[in-house]
Amino acid sequence: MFEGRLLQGSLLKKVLEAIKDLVTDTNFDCSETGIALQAMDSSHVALVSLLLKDTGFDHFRCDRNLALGINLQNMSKMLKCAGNDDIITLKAEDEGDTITFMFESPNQDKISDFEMKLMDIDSEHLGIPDTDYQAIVTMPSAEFQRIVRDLSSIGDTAVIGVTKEGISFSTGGDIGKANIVCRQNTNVDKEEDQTTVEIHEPVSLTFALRYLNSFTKATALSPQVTLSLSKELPIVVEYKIEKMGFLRFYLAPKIEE
Amino acid sequence: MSSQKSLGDFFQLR
Repeated sequence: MFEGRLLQGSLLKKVLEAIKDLVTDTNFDCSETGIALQAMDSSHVALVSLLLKDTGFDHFRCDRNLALGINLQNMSKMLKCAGNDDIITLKAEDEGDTITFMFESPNQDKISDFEMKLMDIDSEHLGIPDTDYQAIVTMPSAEFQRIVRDLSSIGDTAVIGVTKEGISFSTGGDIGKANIVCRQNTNVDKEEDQTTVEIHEPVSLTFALRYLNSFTKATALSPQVTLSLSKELPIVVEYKIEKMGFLRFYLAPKIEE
Repeated sequence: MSSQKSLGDFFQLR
């Protein structure tokens, strides 16, 4: 059987809110090392990769590898019934066709069990090679969210450029153009307010803002976001999940024909 | 004109 008890249940609620509009159905791959998920959006332009390590759970047991096929909208409906401070336990039998979500209130005076039907999903996994990216930028996640949202009101695509000075976001549309530069900034009081640029080569790529906007639904998971770029490769937008792992989004670029 | 690539243009199905 599989069982995982997560003291900070709100993390799971946040993960679901971040991915449920991008991906419809996906397998949660459970093994003794944790829970992993990889899924593409229906157009195969964006991909979600989630890792929740066993060590981040208060209790974790997985007797044999399980692929739990889950409709994310339905799981989100169930998790919305958990309080933000609740402890959430996931449970599934090896041969079962359901998953149980147990919610415990912080002072243990309310225990809820929600059972959800699982589905059979043929998952398509992409092999993503380890890559030395040409540019890696870490910046406040709320700042990234704001920039992407602001640019979305002006254009459909953004050119993201990284030089050793910083990262720039540019767009254009019927009403005009916009260009935002965030410079490397390591002299701030709080580490989470820093913008750091690690660069081997300047890079500039074009992406659809609609997807970048969708990724920023993960902002609540982490105060910082890391953008990894290489020429003619999908961008990686990563939100680290404290003590547990990460939520990563990959987005294929637009390329001049 | 730039065209939207799909992830399959970069990564292999496994």
